[in-house]
Amino acid sequence: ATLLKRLNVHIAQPCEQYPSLESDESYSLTIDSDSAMLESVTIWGALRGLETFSQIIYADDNLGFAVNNTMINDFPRFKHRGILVDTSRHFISVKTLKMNLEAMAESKLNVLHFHIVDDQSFPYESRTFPEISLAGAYNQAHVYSQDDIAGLIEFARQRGIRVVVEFDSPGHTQSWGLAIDILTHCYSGGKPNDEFGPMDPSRNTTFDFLKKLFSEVASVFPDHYMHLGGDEVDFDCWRSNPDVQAFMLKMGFGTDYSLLEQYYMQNVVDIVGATGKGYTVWQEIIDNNVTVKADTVVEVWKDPYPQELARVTKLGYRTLLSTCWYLDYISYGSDWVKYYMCDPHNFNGTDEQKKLVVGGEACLWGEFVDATNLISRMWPRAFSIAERLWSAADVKDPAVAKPRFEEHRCRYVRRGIPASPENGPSYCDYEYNR
Amino acid sequence: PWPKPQTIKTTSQQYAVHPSAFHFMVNSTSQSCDLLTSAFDRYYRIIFFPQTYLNHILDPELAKHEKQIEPKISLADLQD
Repeated sequence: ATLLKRLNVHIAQPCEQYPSLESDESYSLTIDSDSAMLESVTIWGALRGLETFSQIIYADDNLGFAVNNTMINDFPRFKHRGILVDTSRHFISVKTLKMNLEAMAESKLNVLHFHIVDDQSFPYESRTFPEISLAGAYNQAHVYSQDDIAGLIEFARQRGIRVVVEFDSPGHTQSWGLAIDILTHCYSGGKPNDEFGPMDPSRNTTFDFLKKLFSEVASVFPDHYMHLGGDEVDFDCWRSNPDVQAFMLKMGFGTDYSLLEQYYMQNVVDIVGATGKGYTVWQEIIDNNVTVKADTVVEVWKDPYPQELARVTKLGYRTLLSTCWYLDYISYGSDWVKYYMCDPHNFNGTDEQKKLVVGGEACLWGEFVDATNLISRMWPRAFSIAERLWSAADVKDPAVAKPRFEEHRCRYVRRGIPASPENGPSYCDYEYNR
Repeated sequence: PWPKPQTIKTTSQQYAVHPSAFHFMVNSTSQSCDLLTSAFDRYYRIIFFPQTYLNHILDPELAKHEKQIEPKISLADLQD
């Protein structure tokens, strides 16, 4: 066999600092002499091509390592190929988050949706409001410092992965209110009952606080997009509060609290829009008729997802699908097959509507997940989403994909990532040994 | 590969790849940057020393004490 001496890499454009939703990740790879060639338009395409190159080299009894004569032309079907990680229900160590970013890069996933805070804890250590994590984190070891976050963003950047942070409100904010009086005080029997509801839209101080917080967040996270959440707002506490009731009358909302939610979100999207950022939102924002910027990305998470996708794209918004990729639901057997069968273009719509679907996200919510099981629960099940979002639409037969799926799992195990067995009895040449 | 590339053509012709004789190169007419050179370092390790790769990037201090697994075939064996 000829000895392959080098891989020549040619990138047409100057390197960009950070990847974006518009990044070109195409590449071509040719191995037909003692010098191989990897060509791409951008650095991000070169990173994808290097991953492919690493995967086609194999151990050979006679040659040590070998690669076959190969020609590849490759590009992603969708530009947003994400993973949601929830670090509020349980804290996830920085090292585990980095291992997950490495695992994402090895399947060409390119967005970490960092669901950093929620009701249960607020581990984001804010420069402007350090008191929130002091009171709202589980404890002071379970926080992400500014250095931690900068390190994660850089680790992701090196792998062509965007970090889109989510600060979900007005619901899912119990941990925020432990330090700052921004939540609605709930009443029963005409008196405050020491319980708190969603953020209080009737007070200007709520929005003054959000302006300062989102201004900081916009400067810390370089991606153009910030996820603003907006899902699952419970109206009961708003209904009980006399100040909120008076505000409803003043605003002419009657008793329709979805109008109050709409008012809140309108303020939030305007605040974030003023920072120059774009935003991603859960589908409820659109369901509730909030006016959003034209470049807003809407994430569909409810069933029936074909109808939801059709409705959101008909309104002209770019859309992500996550409904069928909630990896926190577990069952006995090969979960990956049902994830593999789900397709973001599975809805009735025009070609223009289909073009508005920019990708999707696997979601691993953290109620029963921490650093002990995040990697093995995420992988290899997230392989399905990676292939669905990268490969051609007709690459969809799980029986055909199964041997490659098995090989890729063993590749992860060999590289030190504890991806769990998903197809029943089997073995890897190199088993996990740690 | 996973995910499956849009188009891939292969033949049975093999090329040997050896850690002592293989280099990533930036084409002379191409752009280069720190992202690319650090990716070369990573992928060299992933290809030739996968079992120690993750420790190297997540725990560099621990990795210093790990012995690299040498390839079974020496470069001399491959000279012709």
